[in-house]
Amino acid sequence: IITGKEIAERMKKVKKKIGVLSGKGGVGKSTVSALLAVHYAREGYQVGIYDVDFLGPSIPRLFGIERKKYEMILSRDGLEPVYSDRLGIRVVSIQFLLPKSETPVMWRGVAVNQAIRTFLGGCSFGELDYLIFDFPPGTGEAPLTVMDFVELDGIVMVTIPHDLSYMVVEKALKMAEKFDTEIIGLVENMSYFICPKCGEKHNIFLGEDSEILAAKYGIERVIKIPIDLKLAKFADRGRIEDYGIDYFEDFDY
Amino acid sequence: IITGKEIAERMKKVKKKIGVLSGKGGVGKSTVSALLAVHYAREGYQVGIYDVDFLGPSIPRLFGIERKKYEMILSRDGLEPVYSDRLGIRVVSIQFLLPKSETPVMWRGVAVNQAIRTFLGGCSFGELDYLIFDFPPGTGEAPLTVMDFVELDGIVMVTIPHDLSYMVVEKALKMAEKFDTEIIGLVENMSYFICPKCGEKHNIFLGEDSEILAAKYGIERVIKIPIDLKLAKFADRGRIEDYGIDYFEDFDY
Ligand SMILES: Nc1ncnc2c1ncn2[C@@H]1O[C@H](COP(=O)(O)OP(=O)(O)O)[C@@H](O)[C@H]1O
Ligand SMILES: Nc1ncnc2c1ncn2[C@@H]1O[C@H](COP(=O)(O)OP(=O)(O)O)[C@@H](O)[C@H]1O
Ligand SMILES: [Zn+2]
Repeated sequence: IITGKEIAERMKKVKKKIGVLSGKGGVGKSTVSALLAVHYAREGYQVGIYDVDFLGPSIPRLFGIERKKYEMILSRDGLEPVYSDRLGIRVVSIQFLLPKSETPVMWRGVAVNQAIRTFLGGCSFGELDYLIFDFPPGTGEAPLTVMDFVELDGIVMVTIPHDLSYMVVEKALKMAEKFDTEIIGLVENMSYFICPKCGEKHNIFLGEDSEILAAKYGIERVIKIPIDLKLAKFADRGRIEDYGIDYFEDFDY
Repeated sequence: IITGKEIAERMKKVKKKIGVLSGKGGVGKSTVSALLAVHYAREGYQVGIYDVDFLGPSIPRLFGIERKKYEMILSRDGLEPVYSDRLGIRVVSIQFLLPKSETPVMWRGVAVNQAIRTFLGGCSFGELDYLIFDFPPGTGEAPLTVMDFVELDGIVMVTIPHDLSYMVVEKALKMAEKFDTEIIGLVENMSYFICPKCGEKHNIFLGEDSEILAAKYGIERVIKIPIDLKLAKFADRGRIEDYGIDYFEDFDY
């Protein structure tokens, strides 16, 4: 059984722990988590991603490393993460441990919480500058389980224009407060579209203005990512590390 | 208490009953339900919409008639639907009966099923050519409750490219089979984007091809609707009846 002490020992070696949250599924949270990790890795930092989204793990797929499951071996230091091909990002995901045909929707409640702890305390993340937690969608159990054991340095909230609301951001803020951490950035994904042919930018105005919301709640950073068909292709083909545009270029954290 | 007999009596006066389903929320199902109703109304048919989405009713808002709640009066024929401003579409929605501040998320299980039956048997829809059922997202309880009492003539399935999958369509097909009805159309919403400036069409290829899926499952009609920023504006402002483009123009049902 993994103790809080073991987890604390592991987390001591990680300089910054960032949780990525969303109000609901399908807003691009996993894609954003991966982009953030790639951003830091390209700056030369040691980066890890903990894919906490047990019911819908997508990090291995984004990096094209699902087949590397046999690399998640048990060494005397613990469970070794799988390294991404290009940037050596350390990836930990339940997907690596599942038999091919089994979908994680088999997992429920207690089992998931146990597994989350096991990974936190049992994985040999090593020395890291940044560890990105890709949480399941929503502000439910899993983030709480992690935050019980890990002091996150900050939370990045991912939304899409249609879902941008006071309610969703307030919920995330309460959670951040409850765990003595802060929302370090608001990502408005699929916020505009740039025509590949004529270069015209088309804003997608639906719901609240992310910058007004951020200002109201003292969230210092707003990152707007367009509906990017090329990004979707790279993501779909497991080549997120090769994607040329760094949407977190001006993210100063 | 509303009996199955009462419901059958009401439904006898409705020529075609069409259910609109989606695999999950946020794919534009309500918007599509409204567009379908507007399509028929513009062709001169008598149309009704039954907003069965009790936890997230959006039909009154799409038609800009939330304030007409006091028009949903109880006559000797039953509960009168509210007529839309421009096309006289008959709208029935739990939203008309809720106190302003109450969000329907208060409702649970049994209460919802009771309410669904009450509306089905208690609303005086009158003689209609088409009655559109805007179901809650997913293939859960509510559609089943309705289909227990109403013989739907057909189901329209709404998806977005990212969610288009065999699993989701198969689930809908099983449901249709179970209730002895068929999927009369597959709507792939947000399937492409037309640049308002240069007119270039950009396809959003993610997940399965809707036409291949439809062919595989014998679904005769595929309707592709683009990400349409102008439509989103009209929808947002409750002016769906004024929106000029009829995406169901070639829908031959
Ligand atoms: N900015 C974007 N532009 C285009 N496609 C995107 C964008 N962000 C995410 N996607 C696509 O949308 C889908 C959902 O993204 P994902 O990261 O899995 O969402 P979530 O983790 O919130 O469920 C994926 O197919 C992904 O490639
Ligand atoms: N084709 C489209 N283009 C642009 N916006 C759309 C389109 N379809 C739906 N929307 C917008 O997306 C949001 C979700 O649509 P909605 O019909 O409420 O979805 P659902 O009923 O599936 O939850 C709304 O803001 C709506 O105006
Ligand atoms: Zn253009």
